[in-house]
Amino acid sequence: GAAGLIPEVGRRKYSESGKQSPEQSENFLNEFELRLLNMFGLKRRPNPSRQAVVPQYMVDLYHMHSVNGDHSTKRPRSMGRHAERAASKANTIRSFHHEESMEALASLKGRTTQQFFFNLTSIPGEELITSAELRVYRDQVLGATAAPTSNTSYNRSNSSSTKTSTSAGGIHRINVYEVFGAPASPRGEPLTRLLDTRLVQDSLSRWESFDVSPAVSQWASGGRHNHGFMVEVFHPYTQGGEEAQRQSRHIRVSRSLHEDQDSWPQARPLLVTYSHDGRGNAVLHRDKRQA
Amino acid sequence: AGHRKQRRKHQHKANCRRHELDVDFSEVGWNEWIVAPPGYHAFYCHGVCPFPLADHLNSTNHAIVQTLVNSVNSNIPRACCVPTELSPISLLYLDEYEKVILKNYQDMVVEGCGCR
Repeated sequence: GAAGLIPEVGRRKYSESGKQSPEQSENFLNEFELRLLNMFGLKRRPNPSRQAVVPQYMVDLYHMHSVNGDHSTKRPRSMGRHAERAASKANTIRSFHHEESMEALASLKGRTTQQFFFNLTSIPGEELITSAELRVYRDQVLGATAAPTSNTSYNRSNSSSTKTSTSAGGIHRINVYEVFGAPASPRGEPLTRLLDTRLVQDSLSRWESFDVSPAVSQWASGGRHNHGFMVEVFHPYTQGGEEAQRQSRHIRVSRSLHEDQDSWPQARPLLVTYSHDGRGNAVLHRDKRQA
Repeated sequence: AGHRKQRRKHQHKANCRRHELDVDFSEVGWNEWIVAPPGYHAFYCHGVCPFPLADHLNSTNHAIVQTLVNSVNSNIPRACCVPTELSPISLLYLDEYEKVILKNYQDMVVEGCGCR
């Protein structure tokens, strides 16, 4: 319940020690509080709510990368190669969820687009972003007979699921674009630039990682304005009906496409940035040979 | 001889060295925003830098000279027992915007002590 990082007990003991006047000790304590906040790169004492979500991927990265971790966790298979390389140059990894009030979902004839906006203003100016990945969860498309047991797929959100798929094994294409600006006409598409693309097999449930480093590093450094991303999913085209509906839902780009609301906090899209603030040379990821 | 041996043993025990210090984040109230680890082994340095300074006390030339002067003039303080090597730790935590961050913090663990 302390208002700052200094524990109340310590604060009270120092104030009551009688070494200085109450004003002096208050000043010293406030200075020390600023020193602590600065040490952690914080502006004020964090006071997270109970609803605060810690993505499982970040917990995995902690076990895998931290200098004090046991490195027992292997690299999550869904971790992009570029992200692993980036972590070897970073001493900070940040995660962001998109602003749901600013998303724009559209789905038409085998093509679903979703616009995301991630608020990156909390990244300190002195941090240089070396890489960024946009992670999207893809639940496997099942046939009409078996519904996804989201608990199973959710619990192993970064490993392929063992559910049997009875679908035709369709290939989806997922494109990730940087949005440059608003559409020219009210019903038009925004101006975009392709950042990453991938053909995916829909018989596996897994996280897909896309390299969005060029856009995020420009946004964070102020080189370009942050208009967000657009994710475009091309589904194998089927003749409408329930099958088409199911095909267009399995890439979890919006809460509305995810049945189980309890697992949405861990299945929603996640932007992860890798950066270095110039303090010290210890990085988060050292490969075994180097260690 | 036994007495001398006992005194020498005690003296050795009081010399500058690294001591255990386990920081428990819940004790300082940081466990509300630090997700992992729950705490860590920080260690600290404590003890006497005696005259004559033994090699293993990892001292600088200046500390050797200061200790020498102290041995003939007690107004000059002895050298201090301080950390000589520190290492980082990684923290997974929620910041003031409830964003989750994994970050390295420098100089959080004492790896070695010495007289300086």
